[in-house]
Amino acid sequence: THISEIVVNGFKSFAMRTAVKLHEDLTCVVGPNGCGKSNICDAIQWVLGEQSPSHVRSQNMAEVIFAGTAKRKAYGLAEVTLVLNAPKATGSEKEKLAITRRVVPTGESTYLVNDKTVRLRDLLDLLNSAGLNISSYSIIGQGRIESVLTMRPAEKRLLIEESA
Amino acid sequence: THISEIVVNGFKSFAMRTAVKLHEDLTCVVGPNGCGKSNICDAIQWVLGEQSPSHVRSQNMAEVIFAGTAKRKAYGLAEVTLVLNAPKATGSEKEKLAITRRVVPTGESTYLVNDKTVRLRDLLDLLNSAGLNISSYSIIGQGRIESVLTMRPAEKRLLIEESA
Amino acid sequence: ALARFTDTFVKVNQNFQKYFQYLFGGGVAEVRMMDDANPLEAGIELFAQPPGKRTQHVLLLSGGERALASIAFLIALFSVSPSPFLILDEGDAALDDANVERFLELISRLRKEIQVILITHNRRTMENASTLIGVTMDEPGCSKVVSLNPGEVWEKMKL
Amino acid sequence: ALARFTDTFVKVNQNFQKYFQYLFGGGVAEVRMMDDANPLEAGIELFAQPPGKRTQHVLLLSGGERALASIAFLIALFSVSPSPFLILDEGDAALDDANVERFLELISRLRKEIQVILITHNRRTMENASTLIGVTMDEPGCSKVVSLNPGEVWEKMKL
Ligand SMILES: Nc1ncnc2c1ncn2[C@@H]1O[C@H](COP(=O)(O)OP(=O)(O)OP(=O)(O)O)[C@@H](O)[C@H]1O
Ligand SMILES: Nc1ncnc2c1ncn2[C@@H]1O[C@H](COP(=O)(O)OP(=O)(O)OP(=O)(O)O)[C@@H](O)[C@H]1O
Ligand SMILES: [Mg+2]
Ligand SMILES: [Mg+2]
Repeated sequence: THISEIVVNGFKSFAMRTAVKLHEDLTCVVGPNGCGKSNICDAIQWVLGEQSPSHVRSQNMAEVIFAGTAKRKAYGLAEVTLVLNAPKATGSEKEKLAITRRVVPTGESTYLVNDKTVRLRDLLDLLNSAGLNISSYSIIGQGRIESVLTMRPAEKRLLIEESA
Repeated sequence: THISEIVVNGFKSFAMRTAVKLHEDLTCVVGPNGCGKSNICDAIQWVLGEQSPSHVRSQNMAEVIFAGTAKRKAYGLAEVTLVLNAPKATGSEKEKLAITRRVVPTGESTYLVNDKTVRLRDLLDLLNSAGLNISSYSIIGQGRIESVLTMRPAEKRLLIEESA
Repeated sequence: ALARFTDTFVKVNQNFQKYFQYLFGGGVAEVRMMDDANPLEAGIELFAQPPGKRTQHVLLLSGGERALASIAFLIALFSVSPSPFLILDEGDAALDDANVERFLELISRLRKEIQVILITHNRRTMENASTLIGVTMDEPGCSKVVSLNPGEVWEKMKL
Repeated sequence: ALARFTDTFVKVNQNFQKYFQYLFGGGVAEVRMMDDANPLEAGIELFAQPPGKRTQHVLLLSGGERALASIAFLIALFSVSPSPFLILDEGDAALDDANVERFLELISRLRKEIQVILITHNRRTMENASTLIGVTMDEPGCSKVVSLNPGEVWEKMKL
């Protein structure tokens, strides 16, 4: 299983619909300071159901919507789609799984799997059953590499329990 | 006024007496990870009277004493001397000002100015009167570059009051 | 539940040691229970001994050593409970050149098993990528993405 | 006391704007009182608008932009109340190559007025030094210091 591409539209600094194709082994994302690299990281964390705004560097969930620039007005919607190549439950062929999340200025999110609206709980169940155990340490944000060391002993224990 | 050299002996990873000569305009300190660069920064912060162990990355003040390696035993004393070239209060010649701090395993420090023992309060008065206004932002530790941004509004105000 | 936790704990500890030695070229790393008498509740802490140095709590290591120790612990968790991908945002920032090479060796093993995405400013790291994604802001405030060949990075990206 | 604070506040604000524009090649930076009605007590906050982007609280900037904004604010404080030296421990770690050059231009101005000590892994930064100090641990756990010429850095330091 791997992410084949991520499509961002109106999410943070991605005013225009942008598709980022990823390689199944090693992809590097490069660019000058402030160009939007960490926003891609936030987008992946967000589309997978992240509920805490601070984990995507925002004060509230509506803040992920493109807020405008000197030349463009703010948008009313942010949408991210993650396309996963997951082995079919039934065999060896691969199937594409498209997970989408949208948010409006009220902060309310909607989730879709292959264009069908689902509840967040359904999405998380699906990810788990498809063997997509996305743990809390799958995405390590900028400056957070040492976060596993600075956790309290009880939190470190939870990491081990999570992987049990 | 500038620091002409710093002499460390038994401070953190500096088991042997080491003199670091600094240039009066730009000095760069380089070396592999874990070799002792940030320990030099801690030594300067410490000799200038730092009272909080966490500001020199320690749990208590005795922890700055060389704690031994696989081959060497721990020491019983740490000593740092900062040699400053300060303009004489009376004129244009430069005078050398040597500030020394020692600590023993009990955590008790002694301070010396040009080899004469002084109290911490005397040292701080001297630094101030010699125009050595060492502000809280003269030494920015590793990973702390953003600390001025993450301070609370009241703390940022203090920075401005300090420089008034 | 206890048997499973203990089993996982032992495996994470073994792998933490393995990856730490790989990254530091030796030394010892250990995951310790804070209270052996109470394995069901006790918190855990990480200790490390870089080659030739003494054992200490990981937070007393230098900046670069802490980044390497974190990477060793993270990969140890992954080896016990694999997730489909790992995304590291400038995880190589604090490393010197020699440690970047060791980090990249570890990544080149990991990428055979899972998908890895690295955000980086380090040239050596970029050179290892199968796919290189450049992000630019030709129009200020609006991000765009271009697919790059490693050779193009320097002209196109104004890095 | 109020007159002195206000005077300093205005100067820091002006210099923050000046150094921010220098480092970002434009844009606007501002120190704001959180409560104009109460200048004796009010806390302060920093806002920034990189060129072509919108104005926002400095904590919403990217990693590299935050490092640059901090440097601008620090130097603004220095310009109002000069201290004899500034020590930065890997302050350039989050910066891309173009921003390292701008940072070094600012440092080359500052070094004319005060003593600057930079701990760095960045080759460009090292090349600017008047004195280059190498720290090594030939014996594991014991630091030693050597004075280096810029050319010697790569052989001697195994960087
Ligand atoms: N009291 C002590 N006695 C002996 N060694 C110590 C003591 N305190 C710290 N150290 C050692 O000093 C080393 C760290 O040095 P320091 O933080 O200066 O490294 P650095 O050169 O800044 O590395 P980096 O580039 O990774 O930031 C650690 O390995 C630590 O174990
Ligand atoms: N909702 C939003 N609308 C528009 N722009 C936004 C929004 N949220 C964040 N941004 C902008 O995105 C930019 C930051 O992008 P990001 O943090 O991804 O940069 P980066 O490429 O990771 O840079 P660095 O190399 O410095 O870490 C900031 O300049 C910020 O203003
Ligand atoms: Mg970033
Ligand atoms: Mg350091």
